[in-house]
Amino acid sequence: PQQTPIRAAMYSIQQLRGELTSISDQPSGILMVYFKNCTVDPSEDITKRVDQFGQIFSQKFAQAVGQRCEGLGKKRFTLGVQLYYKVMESMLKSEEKRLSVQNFSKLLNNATFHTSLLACALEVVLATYVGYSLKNGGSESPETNLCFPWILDVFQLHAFDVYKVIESFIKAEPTLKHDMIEHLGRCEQQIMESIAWKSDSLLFELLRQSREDGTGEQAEPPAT
Amino acid sequence: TQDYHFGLEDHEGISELFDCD
Repeated sequence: PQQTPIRAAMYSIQQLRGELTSISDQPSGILMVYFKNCTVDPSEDITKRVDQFGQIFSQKFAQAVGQRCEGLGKKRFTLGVQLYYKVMESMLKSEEKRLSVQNFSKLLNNATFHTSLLACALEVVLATYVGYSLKNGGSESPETNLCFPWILDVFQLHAFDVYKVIESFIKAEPTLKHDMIEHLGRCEQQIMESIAWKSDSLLFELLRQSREDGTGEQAEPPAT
Repeated sequence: TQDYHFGLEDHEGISELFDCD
């Protein structure tokens, strides 16, 4: 049948859900092996953090879309967690191959890494559904409140930390569709062009540090 | 995917980006 914008958006949702049907919202056996190989086992922190962010996400989702939608928020969050664990496993496999390392204790005990990865996974889920809402309800649909960078505020994340995850996320998840990769690319641009330069941004601290220890590249001379 | 501009070097990955290499 003729592919209308709504049908295309519904297809994206079905594709996303289809990709995740066989993925659990708990860490897989392979992930548990990576966790056990860590100097400090991160399993408990990871599952506890997912539970905490699940509650925050559902509450914020209901505030943004409507109180009767808290259950819907939970469903969205579960899809995000499934994608989060799927991509984490894929990232660790490629890092293991690249670095010939099996102990990822520092990375897997880094709360910012986990929160940024979960935020990126949720952004993929939210953008998939918002894409449908926009085409189905127009800009009046309350779900448009969930557009990027809504998720950064929900998790109180520095934009620059999510920026660091996006490229590796795209590399680690080959089933991402072209329009979703484009969307994540636009998120990167939005971060780099504006959000990352807000006064409380992490970027200023990093620039200051790189200037102090001289690791920063020399600024290019102004064009004549 | 040719529209997305990959910028990481071969020797860079998520471990380096989060200072966990």
